Amino acid sequence: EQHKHVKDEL
Amino acid sequence: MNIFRFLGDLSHLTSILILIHKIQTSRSCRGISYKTQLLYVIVFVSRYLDLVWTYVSLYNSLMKLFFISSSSYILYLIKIRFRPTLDPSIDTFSLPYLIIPAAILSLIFNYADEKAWLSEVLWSFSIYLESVAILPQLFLLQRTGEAETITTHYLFALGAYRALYIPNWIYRYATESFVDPIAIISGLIQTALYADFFYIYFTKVIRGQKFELPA
Repeated sequence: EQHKHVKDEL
Repeated sequence: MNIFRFLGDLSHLTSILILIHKIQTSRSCRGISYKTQLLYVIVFVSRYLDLVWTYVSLYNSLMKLFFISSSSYILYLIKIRFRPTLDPSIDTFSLPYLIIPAAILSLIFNYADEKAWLSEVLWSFSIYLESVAILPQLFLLQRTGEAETITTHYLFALGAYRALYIPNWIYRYATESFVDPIAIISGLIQTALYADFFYIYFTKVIRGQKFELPA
């Protein structure tokens, strides 16, 4: 499933 | 956070400290591409501006602040403080060739939705631009045919950061089904750009020889 992209990487 | 990503970030941080140390102790930016450093400032500012409205962790925010401020400081060192040591005649890679395609790609391939357009386009732009930002530096190296050892350590730490993100993605896919196609594809390309450099670094610099490209 496609969920909102989380930007926790630098 | 896994060990690969943490070591990758540390390696990235180390590469910047090595570069600042090199410029300050030699009081010269010889062998360093101003254009690559300018691209990194653009990359960090366009990606980490979300610092203002997004909070992930203290670690994340502090690193973002560090990358924006240190890359700006390096630009100051090169362009103002040690400007006389800059040789623009060998730093000739054309920036529009990198910036324009990155901008076009970011308009086509991004994670934008109705809530966030600009920030998502800026984020993917920064990812695409980062993947090729090292090219002016590698091009300069190619032109001069050799490099000071300290400069090669800088490049190695920077390349190691990219390489370490690959096992990080594999680990994240396995443990949390996390997949970020934009970051992964760009990251793989970026790491591949270092292949030649890594080869010479391991076969020469590690054995105490000078970094010289084959004629």
